[in-house]
Formats: sequence, structure tokens, C-alpha cells
Amino acid sequence: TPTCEPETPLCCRRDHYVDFQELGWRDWILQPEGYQLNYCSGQCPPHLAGSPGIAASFHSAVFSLLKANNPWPLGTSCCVPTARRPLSLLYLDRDGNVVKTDVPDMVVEACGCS
Amino acid sequence: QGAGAACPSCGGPTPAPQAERALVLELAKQQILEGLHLTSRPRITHPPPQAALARALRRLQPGSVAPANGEEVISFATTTGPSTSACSSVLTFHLSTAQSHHLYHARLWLHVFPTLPGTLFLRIFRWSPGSGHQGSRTLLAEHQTTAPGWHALTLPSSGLRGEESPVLKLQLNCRLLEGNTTSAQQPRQLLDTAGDQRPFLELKIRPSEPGAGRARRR
Repeated sequence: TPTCEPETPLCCRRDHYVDFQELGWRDWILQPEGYQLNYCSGQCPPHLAGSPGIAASFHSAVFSLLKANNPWPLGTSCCVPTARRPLSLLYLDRDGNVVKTDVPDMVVEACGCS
Repeated sequence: QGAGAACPSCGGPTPAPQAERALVLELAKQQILEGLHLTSRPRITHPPPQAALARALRRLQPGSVAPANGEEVISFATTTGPSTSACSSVLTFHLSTAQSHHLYHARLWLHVFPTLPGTLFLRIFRWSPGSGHQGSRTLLAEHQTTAPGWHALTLPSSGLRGEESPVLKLQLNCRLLEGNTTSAQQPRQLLDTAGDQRPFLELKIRPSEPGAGRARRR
């Protein structure tokens, strides 16, 4: 998936690094110091619908061409996450215990058109 | 990002960078609290001392990944009981977050003073406040050592479950052995129960309701 540049109108991944210090949460989130809050944005014109972003194969390229030449696009397509990974957190709970946990699907790694 | 630029997704006006940053920070707060199943950030009233925290984290397997679909908890003891000797202290742990989970692994870490003069015989009881003043106690583990330093005692997780109260009390009972008999003179301090090397529990828990793991994995 391309990372969004200001002039990128098509579906891409917008990267934001969030430092927990900036949230005022470093007193209870011990590790890591921050995380990548990425999200997907951009247009999904008909010929990109169903294309999985960087994972596009020859098949999906041909499939896209067929769709682009189809005068009646089948409904709208949205720019959505196609790959996400967990975030491992170490934090203090309200009793002052240290909790280590993996939060699933926290970081968007790739976007694509639904 | 220009003034006239339209948002490529919804066609609305692209927010100014500061507004977008504020939105992202708010989104991050929501995402973290939702991921931890919290409604608001915890207010830490009794943070553990930094030294004890650093030591405990070093004790856990460095770089170990949290158990798949579960959590690892380190809970520091607050000690009550006669200050004369740690050998009859009651260690109190507050485990409200672990209460609604299934506990499947528990270890009690204790630090034996370097001045240990012989063989230490240690028993760990679970103390439950019963109806009467006395309360009841259940033997959880026995341990014998001649080595000072940190010791990790595995406790039966079944022995730690069950109570409604989020407060867990463990009673220590230790004495010095000479051969197989109890030594006549008992030194005052054998275990460190209050300093930076205070005891702590290392627990592994996972969601208790059936199927929750699958939902989270999904």
C-alpha cells in the first residue's frame, strides 16, 4: 500500500506516530513509549474495487481491467485495512499491578479497496 | 492539505494539520482503552516503587511475549503482621483486574537475605477471612533452601481461585532447620518483605468466558 502523500487521492495508508507522553499517559503505560496509529483513506474507483493493495497479483490486475471496462460498477468500494498486527503493552492497572498484554489488530499495516 | 483540498475519502474539507493531530490523539486514546477493555484510564493511587518495578520486570523472561490471548500480571505484596519477623507475615495482593479472568499459572517470588545462617524451611498458606475472627488457612506450597537471593515458588492456581474478594492474602511461615530439627535460635530477618525486594506474584490469566479468546483472536 502506498503511504499517503498530500496529493494522493487514491486509497493509501496514512501514518501517525502517537507518543504516550503526548497523551499524558506515560505514568501508567510503561512500555512501549508510543505506537503507530495508521489509518486508511482515499478513493476506490471501480477498477480498484477488490484490489488488495500491494498484494495485487496478475489475476487481480486483469480482474481490475475487466471491471474498469464494465460501464455499470457494482456499488461503491471503500478504502479499508487489509493487514493489521497486535500491539504488546505493559501498563499499570488501578491496583498498581503490572499487566503485560497483546492488543490484537492495533496497528494497520496495509490498506486496500473493499 | 491545502485550504481548498477536499478529503479524498469523504469529500469534506481536509482538516488543518493541528485539528487532524488532535483528532488522531483522541482516536488513539479510544483505541487503547477499547483494546484494554477499560472505560477510562486507571488512576494509580499506589504505584510500585521504580526499583521494585525494574527488578520485577528483569525477573520475568526478558522479551517474552505475553501469552497468546492472555495476560501476564505482576502484583506487589503489601505486608501486614508482626514486624518483628517476616516469617509470620501476611502478604496482601490486590487483584481486581485478574478477578474476572481465568488464572492458570502463579509463582510467588521471595527474596532471602544474604545473611541466611543455614537451611530455611518455608510454607505458604492462603489465608481466608472466615466467619469467625480467626479465618481459615490452606497450605499452598512448601520450600526448603540454603541459598540466599530470589526464589520463585510455583503455587497451585486452583488454590488461588474461588474467592469473591479481589484481595488475596498469603501467610508466610518459615523457620531455620538444623539437620531436620528446628534451630533453637531464630534470627530476626530471613526474608525481605518490605524493601525494593518485596515479594511479588507473577500470574498468567486469560479471559474466563468461553469463546472470548476466539472473539479476541478474530
